[in-house]
Amino acid sequence: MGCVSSSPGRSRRAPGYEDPAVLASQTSFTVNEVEALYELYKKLSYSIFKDGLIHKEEFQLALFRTSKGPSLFADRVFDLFDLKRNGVIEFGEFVRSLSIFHPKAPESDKAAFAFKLYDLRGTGYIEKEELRELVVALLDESDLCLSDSAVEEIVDNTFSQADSNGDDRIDPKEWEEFVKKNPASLRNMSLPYLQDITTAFPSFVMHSEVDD
Amino acid sequence: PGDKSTHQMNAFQLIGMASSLDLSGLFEE
Repeated sequence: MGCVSSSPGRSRRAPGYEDPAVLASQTSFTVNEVEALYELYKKLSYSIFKDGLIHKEEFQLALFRTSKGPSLFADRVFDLFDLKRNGVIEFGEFVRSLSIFHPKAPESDKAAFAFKLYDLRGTGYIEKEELRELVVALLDESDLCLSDSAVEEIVDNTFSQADSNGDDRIDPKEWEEFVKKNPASLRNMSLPYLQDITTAFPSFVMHSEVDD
Repeated sequence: PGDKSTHQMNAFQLIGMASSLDLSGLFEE
C-alpha cells in the first residue's frame, strides 16, 4: 500500500507560485536567490497547515520559534505581506515584500513600508495615538520599562521633530523628511541576511535551472 | 526605569527594537 508524503516536494509547486525570472526582474533578488527563497517559502508554508501557503500562525511560529500570543507588530507585518488581503502570504507576495528588506532596496520603498506599518488605522497618517500605541506594544513585548510620562515625552519629542506643520499627525511627506534626517528609524527595514541568500543559506539552495 | 540611551531615542528607533519586527527569525533553521 502506498502512502502520500506530506512533505513539500521539488516537483510540487505551491499555489500562487510565480516564475522566479519574473520575480527577479521585479525585485532586488537574482533568479537563484528567488529559487532559494522558494525553498524557504516551502519550509514555512508546510510547517503547520501543509497547504503551501503561509498562514499567520506559520509566520509567527517562524518569527518566534514558539507559538506565542498575538503580537501587534507580527500581525502588522503579516498583513502588509498579504498584499491580496486573503489571509495567507503567497510566494510572489513573500518575495516582493521581502525585497523591500533587501539592504540594496531603495530607501523610499523602506520608508513607504514602514509608514504603512505604523499607520495602524490606515488613515494615511501616523497619528500621535498610534505612535503611543506602538511604543506601548514594544514595551509589552520587551524587557524595557518606561514610565507613562517617559513614553509621553518620547512621543512628544518625536512629534516635535517629525510633525513639521503641527497638526498632530505625520503625513507621508513629513515622514520622508523625518527618515532622511533620522535614518536609524528605518534600521529594522534592512535584513543583512538578504544580501546574499545563496551563500548565507546554502541549505535552501537547490540546483538552479538557470545561471544568474 | 529605562536607561538613558532609551530616553534619547526617538519613538521610531524605540519601536524598531521590537523583536517581532526582526524578520531574521524567518531564516533561522
